[in-house]
Parts: sequence; structure tokens; C-alpha cells
Amino acid sequence: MATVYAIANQKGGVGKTTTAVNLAACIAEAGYEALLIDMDAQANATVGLGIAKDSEPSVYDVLAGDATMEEAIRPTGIEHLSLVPASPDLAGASVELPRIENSEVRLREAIAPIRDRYTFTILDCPPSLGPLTVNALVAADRVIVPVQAEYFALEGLAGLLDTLGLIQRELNPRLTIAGMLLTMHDGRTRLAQDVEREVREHFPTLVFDTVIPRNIRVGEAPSFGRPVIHHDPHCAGSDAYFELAKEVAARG
Amino acid sequence: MATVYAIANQKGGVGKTTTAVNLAACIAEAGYEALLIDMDAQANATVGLGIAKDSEPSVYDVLAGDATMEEAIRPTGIEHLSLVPASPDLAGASVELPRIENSEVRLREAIAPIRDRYTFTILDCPPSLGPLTVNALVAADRVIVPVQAEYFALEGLAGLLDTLGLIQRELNPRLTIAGMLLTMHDGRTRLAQDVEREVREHFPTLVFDTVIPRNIRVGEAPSFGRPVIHHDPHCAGSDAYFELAKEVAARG
Ligand SMILES: Nc1ncnc2c1ncn2[C@@H]1O[C@H](COP(=O)(O)OP(=O)(O)OP(=O)(O)O)[C@@H](O)[C@H]1O
Ligand SMILES: Nc1ncnc2c1ncn2[C@@H]1O[C@H](COP(=O)(O)OP(=O)(O)OP(=O)(O)O)[C@@H](O)[C@H]1O
Ligand SMILES: [Mg+2]
Ligand SMILES: [Mg+2]
Repeated sequence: MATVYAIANQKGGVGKTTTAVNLAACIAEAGYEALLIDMDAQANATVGLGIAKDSEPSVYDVLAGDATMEEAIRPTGIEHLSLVPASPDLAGASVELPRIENSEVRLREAIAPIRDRYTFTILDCPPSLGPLTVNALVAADRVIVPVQAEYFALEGLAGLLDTLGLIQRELNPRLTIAGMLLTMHDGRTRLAQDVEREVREHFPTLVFDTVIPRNIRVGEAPSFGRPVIHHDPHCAGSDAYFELAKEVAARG
Repeated sequence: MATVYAIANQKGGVGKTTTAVNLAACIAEAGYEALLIDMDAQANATVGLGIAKDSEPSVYDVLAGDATMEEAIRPTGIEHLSLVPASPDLAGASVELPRIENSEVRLREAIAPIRDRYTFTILDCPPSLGPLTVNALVAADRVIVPVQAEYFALEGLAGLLDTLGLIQRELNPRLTIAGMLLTMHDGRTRLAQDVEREVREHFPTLVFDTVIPRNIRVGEAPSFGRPVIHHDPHCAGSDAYFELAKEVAARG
């Protein structure tokens, strides 16, 4: 059973990359084959796994038709976890892709030949609803929406759900929302409590039970090029990501 | 003397909107005329000032040629502070703009007739280096780069400076970097201390002395539709933004 998950939210800095890297690492830790594809020109997921951001071939070369996905897949040093790196060239893809006929299915077609080798394929999206995120949402079976426990992230959710609905109707009818994930939640603040209550009230069936707490070890991990579940396996951030992986697998 | 500042960084969630809104509000508080233009489809600066995000005409209508900047400027309820709102349509502009001849000067040309009415014009940019941010960097005299005190924000700086150099050489030779602003800095963490030291070592002349601390009152303010300097004028976040405004004015 092979499932493709997109991690998407146009709001910036809400924990997309942190969730993509750690969810993929948890799945690999449980012995399943996982593939992480970094769709963001910032290449944070690539760097967060200790891999250089100008590695070639990258996902840009695959979308441009200059390499197959097979050629772009590389090991990460973590057993059962492979990566397709991003590159800064992706910044150009947002302008170049729309000029190509049927450009929104490029990623889905590139993943098709290798998809069944991985129980989970995780797509880390940039902070926009442009052509790269659309490509990811067309290639995905399910989407996880990280929601930072802050006002702007809450405020943008309705617009994001409208866009997801549009993608489901026009481009990918099988896309479903796996869930909304509350991130950087500092339980001591009223703001985080208020945001959590609002999200659970407005979207009762869509919010994961697991909440990712704000935890400094999570912010430190990328500077070591490792997921937090390896940087500090017993910190609150790691515990939460292990819980999330169980919940994602259970929701199917 | 009229100066246009772009607040830009492709990294998401680093405090661009919070800086744009509060810097503009501090300048207005000091009695100077300030104009804030929201260039982000999320319309967070618009919402952060308590204005509806589907207000018309918006900056999208101005860029599309359907309205003048004059028609899109509206009061904010804060003396000396005016706003040009964003709208969700801006998401389409990233794809539409590049199809128009000379599209990168649209904003600069639209601002020209009204520019001299405001001592400061502040442009809040989306988390990308796409056509909207390019438009803002072409229209601007100076750019302020918020840098969250986190690893990914630090790691992306070199790439951002390369892009700014490209814009200066090809599109806007008079653009200069006003400075890098450390944001969400939690002095108790080693991570924030390390990031601050790295940024000041790598870019000794470019970093503002003022550092914006992580401060929950800053995160609460948008839910009241007000800048933090009005929501809680004596909190650490407000003190820092007043300091920043003084430093920006002094750097000229
Ligand atoms: N639970 C957490 N606790 C503390 N820090 C966190 C947590 N999750 C993420 N961070 C930090 O917050 C910042 C933003 O997270 P991240 O980069 O994963 O968000 P993103 O949505 O991928 O951002 P972008 O929109 O730029 O792609 C990063 O510096 C990250 O290390
Ligand atoms: N100094 C601070 N202390 C605490 N919270 C802050 C601070 N500055 C910003 N925030 C909060 O952090 C979040 C990110 O800030 P903001 O939205 O201003 O960043 P941005 O760079 O404009 O994001 P985007 O890339 O999505 O445009 C917001 O919820 C904001 O309220
Ligand atoms: Mg990211
Ligand atoms: Mg913003």
C-alpha cells in the first residue's frame, strides 16, 4: 500500500518542513520505506537532513524532464529514508511551469513509476499556492495542513480549504485532507489555547489529536542536519512526532 | 523626503508582516505620513490593521491597471497611517504578471504619482521571490530583511543576498539594504544567541542594533486588528519596534 502525502499551507513558517522531515523519519524508524520530496526552492528539508542544496539531479531536473525520479532519489544516511532534493532553480519553476501544456500533472507522472516502492511518500511544499504546491496537491492522495498556534495561521485556514476544494474538483478528485496539525503550541499562552479551541470547534473532524508543542530542541535539530527524533529522541517534540506518525498511519 | 521600504525575505514566518505593520504605525505615531502597501495574497497586513481582506479596490486592481493607487489608498483609523489593502486575487498575479511586457515596474509606476505625499511607504512582501516581491524590490529605495533567530532563516540569507544583488544590477540600481532585523529572538536559548552571533559576524555592517524579542503580546495583537504598539504600548515588543523606527530614521 503506497500513499502520497503533501504537507501544505501557504502561510509561512508554520512547521511544514519540520513536519515533513520528522514524519518521514518516524515512518522510516518504524521500518517502512519512506521517500521525502523537497518541493521548496529554499531546500530546507534537504538541508534539514544534512544534504547540500545544490545536489544534482534535483526535483527541478525531474520536473523539467532532464532526469527521471529514479535518478534523483538519493540515500539520507537514515535507514529506510530516501530523499529527492530541492534546488534553488525551483524558484524559476513557478514561472516556467505554467507555460508548459498540462504542467500540473508533471510531478504525479514522475512519481508514478517509483511510487509503489515506498509505503509513504511525503511532499514538502513552499509557502505559496503557486504551481509547485499545485503540482504536489495533484500528485498527492492526502494532505496534512500544519497550523501554527497563532492568529494569522488560523485566519488563513478558510481560504486554504477553499483552494483545496478547488484542486479536488478540478484536478485531483481523490485528494482528501488527512488532517490539520497544530504546531508550535505553547500551552502556557492564552493565544495557543484560543487558537486550538477555535480550530477544533470550526473543523471538528479534521484536527489531529496530536499537538506538536513549541520545543527548542526542534529548532536546534536542523543545524545538526538531523530530524529532531534523532537529535533528541526523548524530548517533547520527538514524542509528539512519534504520536503523529501513529495517528497518521491509523487514519489511513 | 519620501522613501520606499520593502520588507522582504522568502523564508516564511520570519516577522515580515509584523515588522511592516508596526514600523508603519511607529512612523505615524511620530507624526510622519506613512503608507503601508500589502503585497501578499494572505492579506495579513490588511487584517492586522482590522480591515477586511476583500476590500476593493486592492493593490491587485492597481497592478492590473483597473484602479489608480490614489483610488486604492484608504484610512486605517490610525492618524497619519494609510493602507493599500491586498486581496486573495494576488495569488493569481504571480502567474499573470510575468505575461505582461515590463511587468516588473508596474508597482513603481503606480506609486510614482502619490509617493511624495508620504515620508515613508512600506511594502509588505509574500514569502517568495516571485513577481510580486520583485515588483516591490523594483519600487523600493531600501529593503529591510527580517531574520528570525532560527537556523533555517540564517541558512537562507546568503541566497537572499544573491537575489538582492541581482535585482540591484538588473532592475533597480538605487536599491540598498537598510538592514537585517533579528526577530522573535528568545535570549534564553542558545539557538537565538548563536544565530545572532553568526549574523553579526557574517554581515557586520548590515544588522540593526535593535533586536525584536519573542513576546506573546506581539502574537496577540493581530487578533484585535491592531499593531502591538497600540495593543500594549509598553510591552517588550512595542519598545523594540519604537527603537527600530528611530534606528531606521537615523540610518536614512
Ligand atoms: N515545534 C516546534 N518548536 C520550536 N520550533 C519549531 C517547531 N517547529 C518548527 N520550528 C522552527 O520554526 C521555524 C519554522 O518552521 P518550518 O521551517 O518547519 O516551517 P515551514 O512552514 O516549513 O516554513 P516555510 O513556510 O518557510 O517553508 C523553523 O526555524 C523551525 O526550526
Ligand atoms: N516578536 C514576536 N514575538 C512573538 N510572536 C511574533 C513576533 N513577531 C511575529 N510573531 C508572530 O509570528 C507569526 C509570524 O509572523 P509574521 O506573520 O509577521 O511573519 P511573516 O514573515 O510576515 O510570515 P509570512 O511569510 O507568512 O508572510 C505571526 O503569527 C506573528 O503574530
Ligand atoms: Mg518549509
Ligand atoms: Mg507576512
